[in-house]
Amino acid sequence: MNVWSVANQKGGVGKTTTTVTLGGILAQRGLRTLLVDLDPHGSLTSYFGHDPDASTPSVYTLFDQAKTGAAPEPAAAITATGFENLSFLPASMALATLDRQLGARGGMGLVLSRTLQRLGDQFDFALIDCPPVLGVLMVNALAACQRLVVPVQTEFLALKGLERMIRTLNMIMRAKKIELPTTIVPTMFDSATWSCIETLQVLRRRYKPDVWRSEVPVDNQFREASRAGIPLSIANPGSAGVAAYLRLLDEILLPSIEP
Amino acid sequence: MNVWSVANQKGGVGKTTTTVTLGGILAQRGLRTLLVDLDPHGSLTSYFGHDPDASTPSVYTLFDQAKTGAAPEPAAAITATGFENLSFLPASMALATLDRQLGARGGMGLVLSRTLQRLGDQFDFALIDCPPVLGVLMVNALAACQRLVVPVQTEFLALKGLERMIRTLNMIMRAKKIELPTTIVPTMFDSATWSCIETLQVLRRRYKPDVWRSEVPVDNQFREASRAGIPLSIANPGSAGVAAYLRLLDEILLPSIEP
Ligand SMILES: Nc1ncnc2c1ncn2[C@@H]1O[C@H](COP(=O)(O)OP(=O)(O)OP(=O)(O)O)[C@@H](O)[C@H]1O
Ligand SMILES: Nc1ncnc2c1ncn2[C@@H]1O[C@H](COP(=O)(O)OP(=O)(O)OP(=O)(O)O)[C@@H](O)[C@H]1O
Ligand SMILES: [Mg+2]
Ligand SMILES: [Mg+2]
Repeated sequence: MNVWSVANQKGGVGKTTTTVTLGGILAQRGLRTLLVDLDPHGSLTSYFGHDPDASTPSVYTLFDQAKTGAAPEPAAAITATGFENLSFLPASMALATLDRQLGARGGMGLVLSRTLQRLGDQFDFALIDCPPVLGVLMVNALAACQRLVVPVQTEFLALKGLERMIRTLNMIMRAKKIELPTTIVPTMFDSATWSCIETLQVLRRRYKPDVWRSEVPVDNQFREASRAGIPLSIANPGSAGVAAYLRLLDEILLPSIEP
Repeated sequence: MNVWSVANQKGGVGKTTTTVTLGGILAQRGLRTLLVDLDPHGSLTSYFGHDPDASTPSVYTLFDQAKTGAAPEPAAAITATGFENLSFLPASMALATLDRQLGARGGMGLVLSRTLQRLGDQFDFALIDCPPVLGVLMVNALAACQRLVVPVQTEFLALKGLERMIRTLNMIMRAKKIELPTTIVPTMFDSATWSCIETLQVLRRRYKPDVWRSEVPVDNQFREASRAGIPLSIANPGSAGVAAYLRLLDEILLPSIEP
């Protein structure tokens, strides 16, 4: 199973939108796809009409089980999105308490990777929507994935934040002996705004090997799609936003589609 | 000293922009204003050209001091923005580790409120830029402020998230016996997008007494201002975005400007 994490500590850059849109494309191509909502705020969970406050099994349940030493039992938490080949593991607001609960206790960094290993024969692809915080949930995402996808809004504050985030992620990865290929995805690009063009140029220069050579344009249909609770790749596969994500997926996958 | 917290668990809704713009207006009116950056990602800190990774004293230092039982000593952490009457307490990336470090240990919810009490004679106003997570930093912000300002993007996902956040905040406030007047501020309103108009209508209907009766329009000058590191209220006080924040401030302050 291919596992990618979609992460950025800066808020509102398009993490959930990227996860849902790529997930929709993969599912339409017949790949059994699992989306994992690690954000206590639960945007992905509410995108598909579920309440992250509901007491149904969620990602939090996996950590609860792990605390007792038991192996994670994800079957009950897997939830249908209503779209073929697309399921998700919902978030719960209680995830916000994990860092406090676990404190300095070790050994909780592999809960998600153990969970996804148990699901290896049921899914071809998993995409992890990360919270905008670098804590135990982020460590779990880094340990569970084979690639890091980092959406970055093409604007100045987001660029400043990227430098720091990449530094911190590299620190965490070095400490945990993890090596991950990274794809930085410029999002919400508006070719009519000078600061977008300028930021994109700086992004390409500074992060040359890791920045995707194209960008996701501003496309208001993403908002309309989130209102309808349908991935835009399913609601309107011909939109400019989806076309960009199709190119992104092909460029990352092409050299290495798993047999 | 008036103290307001600017908070929303959803990312990218305009928390930092609201804090910086209101801060700029207050400073220009001659009020000695302190901005507090509680976000480990440090957007406000880097807005004013500082590095949240630098080892200078920061908000984190206050928690470090409190862990040893000492009273917080904020003087060394107060940093100039370069604009008259406007200073800030910088964030540090280490803030992201606080929840883990403190674990279930109690008594760390009042560090910020004790700090601001010590600064009562140096500042007239303090604005707290909150992180997109509900943890110990958020509890500190709630305990230290007299009003909660909640920017909400006028789009569907942000609306779904607001319901949950208000529920969780009310839970924290009830447990800590805190009562706070709340002002919900619709931001990035684009009158040409149908889903913005629709979301605004739902927002007003559902949260009637707490929603500000106007809204902050989409204004690309905010991005340009953040690139220049100048609050838009100082760079271009005549812009549509600043005009909205001027109205907001007057409507909140008018009934109760402190002598
Ligand atoms: N390319 C795009 N063009 C226009 N709007 C977009 C685009 N991508 C995302 N959006 C919109 O921007 C807002 C923020 O996106 P999203 O919620 O995916 O960001 P996020 O990084 O997941 O935020 P958070 O930090 O809260 O998790 C949403 O309203 C979404 O519909
Ligand atoms: N009214 C507005 N019109 C247009 N752009 C805006 C407006 N308000 C904020 N922005 C832009 O939107 C982006 C997100 O704003 P900001 O960083 O203030 O959000 P935030 O809620 O603080 O995000 P985070 O969750 O990362 O802390 C920034 O690029 C900012 O310049
Ligand atoms: Mg998200
Ligand atoms: Mg912010």
